Amino acid sequence: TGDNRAKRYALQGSRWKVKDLTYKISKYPSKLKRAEVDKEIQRAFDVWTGYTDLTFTPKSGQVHIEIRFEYGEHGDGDPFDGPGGTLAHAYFPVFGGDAHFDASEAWSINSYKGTNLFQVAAHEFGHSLGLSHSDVRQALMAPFYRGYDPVFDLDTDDIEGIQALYGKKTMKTGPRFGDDDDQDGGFDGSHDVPSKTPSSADHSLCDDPKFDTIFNSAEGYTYVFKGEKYWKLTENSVAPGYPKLISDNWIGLPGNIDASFTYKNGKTYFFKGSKYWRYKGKRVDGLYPKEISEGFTGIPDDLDASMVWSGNGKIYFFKGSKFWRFDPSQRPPVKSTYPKPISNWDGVPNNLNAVFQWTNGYTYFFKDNAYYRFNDRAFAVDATTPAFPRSSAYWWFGC
Amino acid sequence: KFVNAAPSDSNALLYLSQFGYLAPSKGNSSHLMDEKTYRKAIEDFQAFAGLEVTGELDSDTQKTMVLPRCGVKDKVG
Repeated sequence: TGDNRAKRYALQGSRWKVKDLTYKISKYPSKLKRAEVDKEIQRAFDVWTGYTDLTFTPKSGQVHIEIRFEYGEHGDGDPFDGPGGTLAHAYFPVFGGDAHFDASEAWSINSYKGTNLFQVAAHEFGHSLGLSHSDVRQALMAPFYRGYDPVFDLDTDDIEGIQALYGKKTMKTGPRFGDDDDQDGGFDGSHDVPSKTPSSADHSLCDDPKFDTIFNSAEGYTYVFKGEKYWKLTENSVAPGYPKLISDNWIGLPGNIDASFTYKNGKTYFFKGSKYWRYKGKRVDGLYPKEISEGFTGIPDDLDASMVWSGNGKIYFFKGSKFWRFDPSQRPPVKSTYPKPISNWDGVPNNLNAVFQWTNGYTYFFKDNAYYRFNDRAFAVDATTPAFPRSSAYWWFGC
Repeated sequence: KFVNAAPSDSNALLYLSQFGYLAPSKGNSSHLMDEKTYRKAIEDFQAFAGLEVTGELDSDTQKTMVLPRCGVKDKVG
């Protein structure tokens, strides 16, 4: 209780005795389509399903959690106050678990404008499950609304809180896990720098090793995209049975992707032209594509490459001779001091094809048939023998 | 209630009471409160919100009190 008390989540003192909960939305906001509200509310519940065995099923009639969008005084003695101020409130399990949202707010979906419905709902459902407010500023259960976060995820404080109530996740419930048809002999990500091993799998990347983008999936697999096709990389080469079609696995994703990255929330973002997509595993994660200008304000279209840099965990975008840093926890996410010249990354060329942080923690830049390994401490391309640039075909595709 | 206007002491009393830092006042009457209780409530709010704990209704505290937020109390009995 003292000021020097460690900051952390707080449990109200009650929780549900069952883990399969039902809910219904009895009153909708006027300015959003019902189907969109349904989707966002389910997504908000799924946040908690991701770390526990809780499941949330919409149904009519008698339910555990009732959701309503209301104006002003709405029958529970805790009136809403119009736009701003109080956005919503919810009742702990012992008081019924219901969640009420102030209908006078400008509720929005995937936008910096208005008040983000998904984030506020995920917070309120934390109360419906028995979590009180946390004094960890960046936690979802902190009391203050912190603005739209395109790469939202629970803070460890939130995860510890909900697992203190309902235990860790033991089964694959809720959102289906990526049905990665590549569950076959993928490598485990324990990596050295890839060594040369001729692969019988496929030689098109040997003949022309220039590609569109490369990224690690949340499961730890490394994928290379080129045109309509993709390859999975093993520890030292291309996995057998490739290439495959992007459209057969990342349903809804086009070919000729400009850039990609996988963020710490486990989601992979793809960029092409003025649009971007977000996937969880190989499953699109919401209504996509969206405009880059909408979800990544300050970042240009027609990108060359993107990555999450091993040096600071921030997101970097590259185009022509310039780069931008995008920090979703900052407002604005791109400082006015950007773009900056790529030459700041000592030894890295302009007009890149791709860049990513490999599972060995190094950052690799790719251009044409060659690649560069970056030394974060020296903040320069690694000065090793053999020197960089090195042949992508030889070192990455086993040619 | 105040929205966006910098809260005065009476508004701050409402806020602190609404979010569990002070005993709820009956809607139709206001009760006398000693300075120490009020100061302690402000200190508790400042500590919870990650502000400098001054016990004064300073500008940072006032700004935080007008931020959009959840209506559930911070301090639950």
